[in-house]
Amino acid sequence: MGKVISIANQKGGVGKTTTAINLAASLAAIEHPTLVIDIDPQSNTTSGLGIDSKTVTNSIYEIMIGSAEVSESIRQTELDFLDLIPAHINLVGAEIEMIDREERERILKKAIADVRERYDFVIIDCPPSLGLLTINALTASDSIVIPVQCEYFALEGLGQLLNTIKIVRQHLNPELDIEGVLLTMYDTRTRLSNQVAEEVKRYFDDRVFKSVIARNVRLAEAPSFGKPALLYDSTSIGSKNYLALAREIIKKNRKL
Amino acid sequence: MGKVISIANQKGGVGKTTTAINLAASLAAIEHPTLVIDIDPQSNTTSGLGIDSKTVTNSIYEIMIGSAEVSESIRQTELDFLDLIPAHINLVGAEIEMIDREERERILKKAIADVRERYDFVIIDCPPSLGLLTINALTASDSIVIPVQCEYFALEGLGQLLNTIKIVRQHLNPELDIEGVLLTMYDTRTRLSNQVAEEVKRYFDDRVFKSVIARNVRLAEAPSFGKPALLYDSTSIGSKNYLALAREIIKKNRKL
Ligand SMILES: Nc1ncnc2c1ncn2[C@@H]1O[C@H](COP(=O)(O)OP(=O)(O)OP(=O)(O)O)[C@@H](O)[C@H]1O
Ligand SMILES: Nc1ncnc2c1ncn2[C@@H]1O[C@H](COP(=O)(O)OP(=O)(O)OP(=O)(O)O)[C@@H](O)[C@H]1O
Ligand SMILES: [Mg+2]
Ligand SMILES: [Mg+2]
Repeated sequence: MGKVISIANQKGGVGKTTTAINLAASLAAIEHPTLVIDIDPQSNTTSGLGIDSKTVTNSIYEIMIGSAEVSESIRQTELDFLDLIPAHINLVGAEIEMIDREERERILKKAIADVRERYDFVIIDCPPSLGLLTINALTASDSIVIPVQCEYFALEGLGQLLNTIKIVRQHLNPELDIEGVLLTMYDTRTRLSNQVAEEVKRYFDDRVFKSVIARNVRLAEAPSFGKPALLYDSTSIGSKNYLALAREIIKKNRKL
Repeated sequence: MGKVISIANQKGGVGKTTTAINLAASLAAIEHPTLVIDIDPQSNTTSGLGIDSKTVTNSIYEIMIGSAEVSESIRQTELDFLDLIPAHINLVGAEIEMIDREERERILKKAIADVRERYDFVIIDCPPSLGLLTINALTASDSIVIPVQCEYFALEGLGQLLNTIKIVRQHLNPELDIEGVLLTMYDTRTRLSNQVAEEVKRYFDDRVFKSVIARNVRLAEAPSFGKPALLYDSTSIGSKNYLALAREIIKKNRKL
């Protein structure tokens, strides 16, 4: 029974896409069949896995507006056990186009209902906003991973994000759980990283993953080769950090 | 005659807010009266200048929906010559609320028409999207500064941003100019920074600012004290980089 996990935080540049790609790749490396869905119009997860979104005909957009079946848009990646439903820039219009539709928040949930059975994990990369695309992802999810960059501005938006999760739980998805808060771009050399990490642990307590993602240039280099870190440089700290995160999530969901 | 400059790029975390705060502070330090407007619901520019957006009653939101005058919401900051119109989280609803209004793209332009005369520069910090708030900023602006983080994903969205600028020029604001492309978080030690910088220079040629913003932890620490880098640590590389950028923009606009 596939567990659906959204990677979401409206703050920009905190590591949502890097987490979606590398967590999904790590789960696949441990032989858990995984599907990653890119619902960000920027399509960074799509290109980070080596696919040019301009060449994509059936993306998550076509699925959400009903002009394509899910099975027509699933693509294989370089990794066994890892499939992708790509994004496309035309998702930019989706939020406006969905406004008048009935049950507009449940469009994604319905679209992936059949396919989730085929995977152990479904990972959804969200855009930097709390608009209808992210609401669709949260409504379709069992839980959310919240990447928090170890910097000051990243702390500011957490209250708003928790508020949104509460509203989604009340009206759209009572099962939505916090899978965990993930500290990203942690730089042991700076006082700032340590201060923010302490603050996040005080605020979230045991909901903070033990695995922390270090700031590691290999994670930033890998997408330019269209590969997850574990195919680009499996010895890198970044790749090992995400593998540890995958193991921690698997252990936590042992009943899978 | 105040020059209105938007700081915009839909890619998240590329340094829009850091540029808005520190460029505005540097212009003010060189005694050019400057107004900074925060139209991002995250309100990071507001808190980065020491104001808690939750305590704000008249923000840019009240101005755009017409329930407050501009003069009622302008606040002074710790710096002479620098004023702020703060943001508030209720801006999140603004995009939906403005959808049915007439000339919804020109709301901000009309709202600030009177006030721009009082400043040499008006700097607008935009959210990480190309929605109605950013379109309002581009329609109200003389030019745009495009921060580009020296990393791979930051390159991907530039085509879409240029497209949006073209559309705004054709339908809403024929005068909209590119003030310049600003390389941010440049790390001389990594090959990635150099590769991305070269690519940006090939693509934008002489529209790339000579001033480059180095990755400098002081820029990330300053907002937690509610101060621009200039007041937090004026000897830091980050503070000096933004002062150089301010001088470059002033020189370019000598006719002011
Ligand atoms: N741990 C890390 N170490 C070094 N660089 C990182 C790390 N995580 C992410 N990055 C880089 O930081 C930038 C921002 O990360 P990413 O694009 O994953 O964030 P995001 O939250 O998905 O951004 P957006 O809000 O635009 O969707 C990217 O250039 C990425 O390669
Ligand atoms: N030159 C720099 N050196 C080091 N850190 C930086 C630099 N510029 C910005 N930062 C830090 O990087 C993070 C992202 O920057 P910032 O918040 O300004 O980006 P943004 O584009 O405004 O993000 P958003 O898309 O969420 O609005 C912040 O934590 C900021 O403090
Ligand atoms: Mg992303
Ligand atoms: Mg910002």
